[in-house]
Amino acid sequence: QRSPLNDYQRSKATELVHLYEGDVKEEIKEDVHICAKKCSELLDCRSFDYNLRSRSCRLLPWTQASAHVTLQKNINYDVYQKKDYVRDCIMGDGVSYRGTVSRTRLGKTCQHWRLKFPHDHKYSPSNQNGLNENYCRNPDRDPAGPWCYTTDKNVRHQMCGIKKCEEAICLTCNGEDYRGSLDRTETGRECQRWDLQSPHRHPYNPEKYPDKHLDDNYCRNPDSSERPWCYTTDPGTEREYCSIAKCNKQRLHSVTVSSSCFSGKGEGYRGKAVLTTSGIPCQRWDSQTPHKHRFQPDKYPCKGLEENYCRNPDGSEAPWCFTTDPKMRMAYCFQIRRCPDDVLDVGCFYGNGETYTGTANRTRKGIPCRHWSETSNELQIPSADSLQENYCRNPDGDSHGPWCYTKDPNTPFDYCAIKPCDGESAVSLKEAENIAFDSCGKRTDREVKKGR
Amino acid sequence: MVGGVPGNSPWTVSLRNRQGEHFCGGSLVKEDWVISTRQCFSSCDADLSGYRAMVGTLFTNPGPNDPDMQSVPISGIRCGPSDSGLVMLKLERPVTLNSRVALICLPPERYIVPPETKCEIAGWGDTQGTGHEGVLKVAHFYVMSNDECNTYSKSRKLVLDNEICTRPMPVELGACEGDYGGPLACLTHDCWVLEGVIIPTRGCGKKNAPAVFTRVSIYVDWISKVMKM
Repeated sequence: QRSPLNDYQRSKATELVHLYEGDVKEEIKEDVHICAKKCSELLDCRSFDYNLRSRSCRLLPWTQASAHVTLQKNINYDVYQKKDYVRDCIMGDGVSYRGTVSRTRLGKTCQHWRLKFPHDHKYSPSNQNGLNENYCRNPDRDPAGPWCYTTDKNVRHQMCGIKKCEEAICLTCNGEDYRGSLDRTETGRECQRWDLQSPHRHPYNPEKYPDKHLDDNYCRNPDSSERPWCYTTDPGTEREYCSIAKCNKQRLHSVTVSSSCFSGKGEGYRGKAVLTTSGIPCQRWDSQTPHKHRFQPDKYPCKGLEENYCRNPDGSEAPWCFTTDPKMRMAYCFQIRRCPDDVLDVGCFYGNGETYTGTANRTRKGIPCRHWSETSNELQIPSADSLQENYCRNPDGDSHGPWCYTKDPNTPFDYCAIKPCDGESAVSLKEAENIAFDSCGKRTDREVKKGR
Repeated sequence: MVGGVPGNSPWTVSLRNRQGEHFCGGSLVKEDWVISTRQCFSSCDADLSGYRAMVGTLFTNPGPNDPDMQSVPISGIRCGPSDSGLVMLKLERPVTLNSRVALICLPPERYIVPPETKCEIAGWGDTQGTGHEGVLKVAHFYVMSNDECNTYSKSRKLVLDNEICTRPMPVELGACEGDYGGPLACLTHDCWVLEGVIIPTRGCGKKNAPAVFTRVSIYVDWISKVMKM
């Protein structure tokens, strides 16, 4: 039940551009799987691009590693390249390796396979054996992997030392950050592509989990398992762990560690809060009562699962814990203060900042402001002399202070990294006056008939 | 919701994570905009792909064939002024208004809700065993002035001007885990108005203690600006 796409590495929204491509390649109007099958059947096909609009592909004799070829962003295309050509590790003994390493383990330059000098040999390059240039290859199935004859007349041949995919990138912690290209499980089963729902249906659609890097059919750990795993192409085995070497250093790379407040999702929170937001004491992580769970401290060494402290070992929204209340399995610790993610403030403003004339030009998140003259003026603010450059201003009398249009398309406007000069800004409140509402806030309240 | 009764709150939104689990509440202020609280989200530029807003159902886990349920992906998040703790969530497409789905009004800018105004909170949060699991629950409260609210704390100012208080109740009644971000809706001139947003506080539905919410009227100008842009 393997897909022909399993032999390919996809680069989304990208196309392969050859400097001297010309107009030679034919477009094939086919499904992406058929394109993969056709490319796999052709010896000189190394990749194909897939046009998402026209639903057609072009079979290409090059990859990103070829001369005069570059990868370019293009939202209309996905590029699929044969893994053997782009992976920088080897599977098994590396017979299928088609990468471009051309130096030996000890740094000697490889001899071109077509040359018989300085070392004479029996191998002749052909379309089948991939003995191109002077790249490391394994034409004799040497168990130690790819090798080459060297240009040093005193050293006939040497191993290239290309690592096996199981060892090329090691695991820190539970391997949530693993981005390597191993695509087999510990029992040797081939992994199912994350973007396919066959043979196993699953919730881990890569589009839904962009931060988990669910690339191709590579081993990953999107659900805080003990280590990376994958669904298998064997219909009888849903999922299995992958066997990947562990790193010597064990620490989380991508989280900010703090103990007084929490940043992001709080995976780096190492404080001593032991109650949930509603005040229920937390269960100890090393205990299985009242709630049985998988987050045993010895299996999750980097998650800080000490005592009964609130932690976030699974990428939830915030630090949490299992509670000591048998009726409530887990609860968040939202009472922990969130670390301010504002940038350092520049100067201060009085009142609501309408008179601010300083030169702060970044938002509180550090996003650069757009020039006032470049904006489409969505708020129809009359032009004024004070709207200079891209400085933070308050031309609409916003009660929350100076602001600006930002350069981030996801944040049309935001407040600036400026604080009120007089500390806490005074809030003026208004008593009820004439209030009128339109159609909002209406609902049908039905009387509940109490039957017997 | 601790205490309270099953009820109808057509502007109350259930926010769902990538696993489809309810994690916080929200209020529908426009067909494609929901207000909630910052504490429910990892950051002001959190990647919310896979997150959804669910409206039109009374059930925590509605069946796939629930005719009234609408589930729309959340496409963006905007954080409110730093002291507000509010967020606005942009929906990928507008929801359809009907008898089960309605907008809640916004209060006038900087409006103070008069004490004794009748209000209600709604949510699918934890009930702490008080019953009616799995359905939307509501609880009624009466507004209390901030000055009076502050008399309940001897040591420090309990509420700030950008917060709103409700009168203590003699029974265990109030918001709990999963209700945060939801509405404190008050009836004014025959319209339900979003006067407050439920924020995480220590304890659930404590009796004889006032409840504190973010006062929405202070941030109406920001809300309007976000929707306008």
